[in-house]
Amino acid sequence: FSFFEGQPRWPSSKSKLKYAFLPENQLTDSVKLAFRRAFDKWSKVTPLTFTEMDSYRSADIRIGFFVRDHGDGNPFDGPMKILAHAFAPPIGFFHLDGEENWMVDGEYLKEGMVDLESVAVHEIGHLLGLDHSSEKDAVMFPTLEDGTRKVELSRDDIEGVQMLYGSNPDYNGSSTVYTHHQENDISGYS
Amino acid sequence: HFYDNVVLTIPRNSTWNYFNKYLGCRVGQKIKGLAKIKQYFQRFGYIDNSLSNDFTDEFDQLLLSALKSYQLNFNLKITGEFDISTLQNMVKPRCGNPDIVKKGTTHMNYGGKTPMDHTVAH
Repeated sequence: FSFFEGQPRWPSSKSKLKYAFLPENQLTDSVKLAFRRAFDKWSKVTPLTFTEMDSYRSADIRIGFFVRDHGDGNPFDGPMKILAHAFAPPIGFFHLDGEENWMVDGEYLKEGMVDLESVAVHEIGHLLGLDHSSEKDAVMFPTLEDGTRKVELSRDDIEGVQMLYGSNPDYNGSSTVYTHHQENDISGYS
Repeated sequence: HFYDNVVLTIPRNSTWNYFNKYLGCRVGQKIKGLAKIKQYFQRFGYIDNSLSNDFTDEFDQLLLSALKSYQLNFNLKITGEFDISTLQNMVKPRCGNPDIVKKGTTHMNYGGKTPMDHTVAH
């Protein structure tokens, strides 16, 4: 794991973080639920909690789908390539490429589709202060092969975020620590 | 575009074929399109952002340094060449956040142990 320059993190007074979706996106409940599940991954291992709120402008974490140039200097590029980006704390911007084919709630991923929850778990890591990891099994590894689902935090991810925020008192240290991803490689391992 | 259990297949071959021409490319060679690869590396922090993105198509020391840093960060064999593993990694969809935030220095590859900086000279 690694941290952003200067190890920014949410202050201890901000352990109950509020997130909101860009109203113009008009996201369905199933899409919002994918984000909910992603936030839960991180709250299980830290003292942080995440609650959805309606007011986009006053939320700590602002989630939106955008297309191409959307004004933050990091334009999206259409299907595949760059999927999303998020800012270090306490900025809280979480942007996703609106031109991807997002799989919201399904087990049958194919080439050309991107698992929304997997990307959400990764970007929330950035929002909390984690930068990219070289550990291939970590959710903070920078690439996500299309047709791949990787939603469980690895030990590397957990150690990193717990260095910033400490552990959730209810976290037993083992129940969520495993890596699950369906990658296709030439050896046939899945 | 949101899908629930819908099968959709967009072949990745076209992307792979585009990158395939760089296979085995090494220092001193000149291949059309390498300037784009340098822009890719600059986008993700492997080439200093303060440099103009008006790059040449030559495999120069700038590209070599960027490539080696990339291979280090992704736990690839550091060959300094565009081998298959490196090219296959580069065509994968990815997060838009850069991998290197400080000139010439990566914090990304700790190897899961001591948080030490790995510095790669330009």
